[in-house]
Amino acid sequence: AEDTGLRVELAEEDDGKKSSIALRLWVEDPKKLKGKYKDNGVIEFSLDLINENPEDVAQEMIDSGFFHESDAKLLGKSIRDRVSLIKWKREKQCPVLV
Amino acid sequence: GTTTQVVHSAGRRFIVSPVPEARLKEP
Repeated sequence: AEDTGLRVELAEEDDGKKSSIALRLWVEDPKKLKGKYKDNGVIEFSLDLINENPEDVAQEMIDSGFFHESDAKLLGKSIRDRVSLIKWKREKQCPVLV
Repeated sequence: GTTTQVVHSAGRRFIVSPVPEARLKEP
């Protein structure tokens, strides 16, 4: 995935069955962000892989004051990339479930 | 700081904790 300056990782083991999964996100390179960034640390959250859009979660983070509006795309992309990877891994492991 | 903060937004819960040093040094 493209280096967005943001890192998104699994915050729990993926059993491949749950639709909602815990993720954690943090800023590795604040210089890549357009908006002013206040060091918040690691943000842990859960996301429904099937029913939720990564972009919506990104917007909620902005609304909560973690990031600036101008980084919405970057944030959404970072989460989406990780979600795609999780889905791809699930598909590889158990194509029937996905 | 070492505190963990919980922020609620539109039914979602964000748990915020400090970034461990080791994470920042990861390649």
